[in-house]
Amino acid sequence: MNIFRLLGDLSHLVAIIILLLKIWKTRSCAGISGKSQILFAIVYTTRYLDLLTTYVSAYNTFMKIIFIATSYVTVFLMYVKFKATYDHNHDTFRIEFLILPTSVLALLINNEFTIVEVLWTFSIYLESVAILPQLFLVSKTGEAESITSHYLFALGSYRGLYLLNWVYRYYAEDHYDLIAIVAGLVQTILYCDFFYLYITKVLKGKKLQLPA
Amino acid sequence: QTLETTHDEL
Repeated sequence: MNIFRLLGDLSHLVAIIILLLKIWKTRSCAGISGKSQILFAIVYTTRYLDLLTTYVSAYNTFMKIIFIATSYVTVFLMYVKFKATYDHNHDTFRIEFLILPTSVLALLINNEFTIVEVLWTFSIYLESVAILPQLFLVSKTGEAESITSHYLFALGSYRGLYLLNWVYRYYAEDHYDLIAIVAGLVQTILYCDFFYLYITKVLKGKKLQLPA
Repeated sequence: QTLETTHDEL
């Protein structure tokens, strides 16, 4: 564990807390893509299957359980409890366009052709693009609430911090996993446009509004 | 690099 990974995990945790608090406090999930949240639930479920087979550390187990549980809570809040506030008219990204290609890629490019390993690889590939329905929703409505922007910033920062963690681990531990690194790069690049708008607008107190 | 299938990250 190094500082970059710890900050990455904390940033990820903060993102989840921000999202759940936003939905709970405002009793609304307006502006949030349920499609992205479903994809995250799939990502954590398929990645953390190793909870059943491998023990890494108490920290690791705890975080995995939190990530899986909160992803299902979020989906439940959006599709059941606060269904009436869900922006389904704008949340029209077709998730099969992400699930199918990442499934095929995981079958073709993986470290080991076993069920658990292919599912882990699939989850890495899928996570890298899982935010697209959310970014699509923001681009369709042309704006995002500040709280949604903070959520996206924390969520995007997490994999960016992991990239630094991987650079560190490459030099310090001679450890690297190309699949995670390439997917993490893709994931972080997808946020760049948003990061730019966040820094130039939201941090200056303005609402995140896309140029017409 | 060893092709270990244990993933120690989240």
